[in-house]
Amino acid sequence: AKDKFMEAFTQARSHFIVVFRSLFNEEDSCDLILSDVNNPLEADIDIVARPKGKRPLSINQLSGGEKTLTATALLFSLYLLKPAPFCIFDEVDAPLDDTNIDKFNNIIRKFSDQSQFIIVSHNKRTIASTDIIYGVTMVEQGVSRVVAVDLREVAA
Amino acid sequence: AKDKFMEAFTQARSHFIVVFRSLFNEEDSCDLILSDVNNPLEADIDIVARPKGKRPLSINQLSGGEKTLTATALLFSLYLLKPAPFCIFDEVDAPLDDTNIDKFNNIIRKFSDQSQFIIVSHNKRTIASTDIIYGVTMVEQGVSRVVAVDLREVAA
Amino acid sequence: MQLTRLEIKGFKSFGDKVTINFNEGVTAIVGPNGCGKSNIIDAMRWVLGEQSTKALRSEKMENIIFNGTKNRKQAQLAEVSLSFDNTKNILPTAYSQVTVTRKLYRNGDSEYRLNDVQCRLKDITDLFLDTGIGSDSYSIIELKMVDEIITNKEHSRRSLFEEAS
Amino acid sequence: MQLTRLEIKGFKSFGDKVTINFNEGVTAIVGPNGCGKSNIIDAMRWVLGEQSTKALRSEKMENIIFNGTKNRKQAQLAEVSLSFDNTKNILPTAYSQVTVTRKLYRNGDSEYRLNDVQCRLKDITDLFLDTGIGSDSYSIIELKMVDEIITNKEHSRRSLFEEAS
Ligand SMILES: Nc1ncnc2c1ncn2[C@@H]1O[C@H](COP(=O)(O)OP(=O)(O)OP(=O)(O)O)[C@@H](O)[C@H]1O
Ligand SMILES: Nc1ncnc2c1ncn2[C@@H]1O[C@H](COP(=O)(O)OP(=O)(O)OP(=O)(O)O)[C@@H](O)[C@H]1O
Ligand SMILES: [Mg+2]
Ligand SMILES: [Mg+2]
Repeated sequence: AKDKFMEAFTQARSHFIVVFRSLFNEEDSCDLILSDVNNPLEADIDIVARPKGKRPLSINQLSGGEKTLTATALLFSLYLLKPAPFCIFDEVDAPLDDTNIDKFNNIIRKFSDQSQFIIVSHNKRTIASTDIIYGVTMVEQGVSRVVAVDLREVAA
Repeated sequence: AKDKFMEAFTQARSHFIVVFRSLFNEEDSCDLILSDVNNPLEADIDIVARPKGKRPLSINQLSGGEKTLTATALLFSLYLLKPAPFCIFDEVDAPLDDTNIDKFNNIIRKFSDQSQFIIVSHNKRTIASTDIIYGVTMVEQGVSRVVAVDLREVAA
Repeated sequence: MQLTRLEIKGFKSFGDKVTINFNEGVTAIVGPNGCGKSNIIDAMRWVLGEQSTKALRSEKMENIIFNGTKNRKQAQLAEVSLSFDNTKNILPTAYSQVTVTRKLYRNGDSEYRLNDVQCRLKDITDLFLDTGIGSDSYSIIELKMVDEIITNKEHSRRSLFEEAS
Repeated sequence: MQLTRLEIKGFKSFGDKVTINFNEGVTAIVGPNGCGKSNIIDAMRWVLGEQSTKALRSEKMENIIFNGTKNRKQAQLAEVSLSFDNTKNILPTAYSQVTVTRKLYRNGDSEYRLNDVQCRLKDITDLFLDTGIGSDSYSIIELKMVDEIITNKEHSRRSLFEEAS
């Protein structure tokens, strides 16, 4: 069990470095570190994230958007370890600026030939990057209905 | 002390009803209730929020945007009790749809002749509704600088 | 394995039956605050076996049944069905189409069905074991989870790793 | 009482001195993720007496001093000054212009100043008592606070009410 975990951890770590660099910059440094290498099944998994030449003393110091991208990089590195058939994101793009929304949606686009992605969002850039849109409405108070939406109407 | 609190509570409650209805709809019901009227200094303050004819069993059941507007209504009702000279909002509009962003910014506009408001936001509608814009940048990696921004550049 | 269809009736704000067909690629779910987008996600969690009322934003499980409005009576039954195309046989079953159904009656009775044959909750969670889907998976992501990963709340990072290993 | 000016040097990402002039009405602070917007808000909390490292996203108070980058040495001192126009005499002081300054040296020394005269932290927090400003106030709002109000975490609603009464 210890070996199995270490093998998974090592792979996830190398995925994390690749995904982190595609969400931030190619020269940024980051890492996943076991707090106790001799006790992998109990140790904490520490995240080192250093976007754009910064040297944060902990990831807690990062901004809202930087934390969101870092956590997303970790989740995608686990996804690459064992791809789920579908992934759902509920308004995860809310803290992101336009540039990072594009990076976020590009990485989803990249993985979308392997899995289905369902994205809940209020953001027009995000919505415009998807293949099909379902609109949820409450024409009758308190009762939800769903309609397929024409992308050209959304862009208007 | 008990009377002082009850007086403040009664006023805050009536403010809450007015503000809630301006953020939601005029006919929506809401309330602030002391869990134990005989023990006002210890009792919990319960929030009842029923936007648009809904009958949520608790405010926990409300959506992300509805919770944000409800909490904002509570904060503004406390503000009306004792107006602070300035109020700061850090990306509080992130969960809101366009219609609610307009309502949110309109209520800030309404109170802005009494207090200064400082709004951190990524949302173009919000930014366009403000009087002056400061842009924060990191031209040199990891070092923040601030510049006044021309609104016409932001709209471009 | 692909999602093909989701049917929701009597669950949260779905007073009327709603059907969503899923295609390949990236699907957006949009709409104003409070219209029911997260409720759709909750319906998917629930039909896949979510038992945490906290994860479903509810004080007790009965609260996920449509509660009625000023103009409508509450529902007596919440029912969600999620259908998959299993032609790659990722799910450990002979069927090429798999439909998972969960029902909750207001009197507390529960029902689980696999391709319309009654089964136990365990049969449903066993089906999705090791696929990356299921109520603790890393495949349903919201901002609260971002915060839990960053603060490592209750060893969330470890449980995600173990889910994926 | 109006904010007139904020000066930040050596605090968090402000390696160089930054001055922001405030006017009446609604001011927006904009910019890409991680550029320093919330750090400006943190600077205002800190100069008004915030002592919670958690509220400042830091493990210890020393971490709020500019930490340097690949190309710059770390700072030895963090200094923030916030100036007010007090012509309505809302603040209990004779001065019509009030400037509050807070300094933290990397060796741990602290300094507080009121109109450039050294004072104690208590003198600063006393000044803002009952104005609705101060480190526990309802006048600095972020999404985390929305969540605390909705879940009533640690009686947050009561402490807000008491702050406003
Ligand atoms: N059992 C129930 N019966 C009826 N309505 C319910 C029930 N449970 C939740 N709701 C309603 O569903 C609404 C919330 O829906 P949901 O969380 O899906 O919104 P949303 O579309 O995600 O909005 P947002 O964009 O703000 O996140 C609430 O107004 C709530 O009252
Ligand atoms: N002591 C410090 N020295 C140097 N840099 C620091 C220090 N403390 C924080 N930072 C940096 O400041 C950045 C965060 O800034 P801030 O939280 O203000 O961003 P923001 O503009 O609010 O972004 P967002 O839109 O994502 O919320 C982080 O990248 C962090 O590394
Ligand atoms: Mg939602
Ligand atoms: Mg921020």
